Amino acid sequence: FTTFPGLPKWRKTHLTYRIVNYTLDLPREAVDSAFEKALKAWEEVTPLTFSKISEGEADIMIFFAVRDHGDFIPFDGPGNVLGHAYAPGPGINGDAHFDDDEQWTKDTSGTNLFLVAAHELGHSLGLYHSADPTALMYPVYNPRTDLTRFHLAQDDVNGIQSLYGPPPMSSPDGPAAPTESVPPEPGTPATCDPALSFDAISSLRGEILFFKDRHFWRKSLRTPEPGFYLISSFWPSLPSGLDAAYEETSKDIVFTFKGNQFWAIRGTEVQAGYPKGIHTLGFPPSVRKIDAALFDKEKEKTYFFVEDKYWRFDEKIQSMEPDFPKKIADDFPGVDSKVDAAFEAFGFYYFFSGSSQLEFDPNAKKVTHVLKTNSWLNC
Amino acid sequence: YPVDRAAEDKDSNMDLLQQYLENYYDLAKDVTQFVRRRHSGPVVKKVREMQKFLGLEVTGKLDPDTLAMIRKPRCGVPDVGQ
Repeated sequence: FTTFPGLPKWRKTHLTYRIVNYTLDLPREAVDSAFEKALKAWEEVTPLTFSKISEGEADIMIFFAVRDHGDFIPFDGPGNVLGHAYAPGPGINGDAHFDDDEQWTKDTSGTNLFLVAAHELGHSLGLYHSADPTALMYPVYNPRTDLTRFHLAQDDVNGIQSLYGPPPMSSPDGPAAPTESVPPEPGTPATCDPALSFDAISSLRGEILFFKDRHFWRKSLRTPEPGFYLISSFWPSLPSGLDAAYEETSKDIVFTFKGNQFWAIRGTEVQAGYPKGIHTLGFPPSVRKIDAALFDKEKEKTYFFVEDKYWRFDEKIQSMEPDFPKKIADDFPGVDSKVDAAFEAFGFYYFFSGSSQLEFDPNAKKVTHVLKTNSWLNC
Repeated sequence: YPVDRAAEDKDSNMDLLQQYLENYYDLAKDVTQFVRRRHSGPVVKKVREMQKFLGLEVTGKLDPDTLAMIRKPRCGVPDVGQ
């Protein structure tokens, strides 16, 4: 990817846009939805949000025009140039113009408006062209793009996140630290390695974090591509090679465990007073470390897994429950081997052991699916 | 006469290439007839730069793949430069 010379970018995360006039090739609502979908593609991978206004000066003014349209860069009739846009900034900057001598369509029978809009709006946000032919910001229009499976290429995501960082941990109190999604380098775990195992897994404000060594994948259910980051780029004081992690959703806190210590983090902030010793939770001195943890938000109880046994912690009264530990295999039939990582989602418990993943129905008390560990990572 | 079709096509392809390089690769506009300077250093350098950026084989010449690429619909924003 490339950015405009001088690196112009918006200094705010909420932007307005206005469709000043409409092509007659499509119904108005089809034009509205094409631009809305195009902006959503960028919104999903950045802290940026957009709102449409119908009059006055918006940050991004969108025009359909033919030939000379007042900006010294006339369009050229059907074919060739489809549109152009200006880098972020005041006035004409940030605006996007579309050549109405093209035949704009919802599919690719003509020139697909959504695809060209998403590209031009990439310019409006500060991206220049990309030499990656699979990227949306590649300069030449690709009529063979599969619209049903459209998603930004990693190059596009890396580019826009180099300007604005990743989406916040959908936190009410502002964006997470701007952090590069780390392109896989040699020696880093390969996302779709069939032998991939995880150290720890936790939800975080609607996303799921898969920890491995020094890195973690961050999967939002809204974007197919998971981001890949260094743990230290979000939480410099956290160790790598975690043992376990879980989110206590009612407190908006993720607890992470390594050895006989644990940390509490909210968004990107490690809470003061941590790390604490795991024995403060009520574990006996014989427990040196825990293997995995999951929080059941319905019951408000946390399950801690240690070798072939498990404890249950009542988050309401902040105390380990009596009569524990119990055998994992007794209460989770089918979960027979040591648990590397675990989390709860959609009412199921997901247990990870080596390169396998077990989906467990806690009501039916049985394993409902056996999957590969990286099935959540779009592999 | 008759019109030498091949020569005419060649000229129009050259015009197309010149426009493309000036619009998207910051080739300085120059009154000298482009056809005459198409083998000059600056032009060949720009052709190679364009072929590299767009993922074509870098030949420095207006080969069929390059001609096909510069005919394809695209964004009007330049690929390099201001």
